[in-house]
Amino acid sequence: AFKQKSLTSFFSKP
Amino acid sequence: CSKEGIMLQGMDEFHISLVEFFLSKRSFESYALCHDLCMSLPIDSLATVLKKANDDDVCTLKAGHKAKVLTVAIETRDQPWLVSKHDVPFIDLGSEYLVISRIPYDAKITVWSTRFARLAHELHQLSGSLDIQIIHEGARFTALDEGSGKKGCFIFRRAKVVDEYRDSEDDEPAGAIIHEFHRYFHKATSLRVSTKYLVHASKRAPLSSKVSVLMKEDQPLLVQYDFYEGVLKFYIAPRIAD
Repeated sequence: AFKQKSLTSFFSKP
Repeated sequence: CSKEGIMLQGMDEFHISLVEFFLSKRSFESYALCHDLCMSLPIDSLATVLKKANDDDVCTLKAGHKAKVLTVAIETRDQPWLVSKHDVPFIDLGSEYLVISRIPYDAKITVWSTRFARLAHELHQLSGSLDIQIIHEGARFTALDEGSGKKGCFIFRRAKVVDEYRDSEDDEPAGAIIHEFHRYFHKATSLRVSTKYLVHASKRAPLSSKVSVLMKEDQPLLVQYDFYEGVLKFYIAPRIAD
């Protein structure tokens, strides 16, 4: 099964 | 806004796709800036205001040091006394802003943007997700319809010689990748992404005849259009095996 990742797991909040 | 130009960032509500749009100051008739400025604007309101301008109109965007609104003045080019002014109030985006980490990509291909748009559209008809593989010899975009078992695949082979590159769309060599390909290849890479978001990114084909796809394993896919006035980037979060 594949899980859709969110961009928040790759890019940080300022 | 910086001394180089305007950088715009927007993201969908599920945080799957992020758009970064850079417009160089050279794309403006005049560009003046005292210091860097960061504004958060409701894109719908900005679009509504900008749509009021005709193609030949002059649009002036202004914001002061501690401003709470962006003022858009729309001027008719041959009737400079005819000006309409619109304020777009800032909003608090808070955590909706992300700092994009610049990473070294393992592979990059550059293909004709119209061809890319077609493959995204065709594969979206088959499935909600697709696999992109870039190997030394070329690239493969594959989608599988689990219900019917139908599989769609677009293959791009690496252009063997620089001569395969053509500027005119009519001379497009079938399935060829533009020669930049090998320069950015470090290792075989594959990613799975949602076709819906790829379709969305591929619709910007009118901006540039070429589009680049950059990948690194388990990192967001980057779809990039370079053009004279700037660059448009789409980052799409991958689907990763559980």
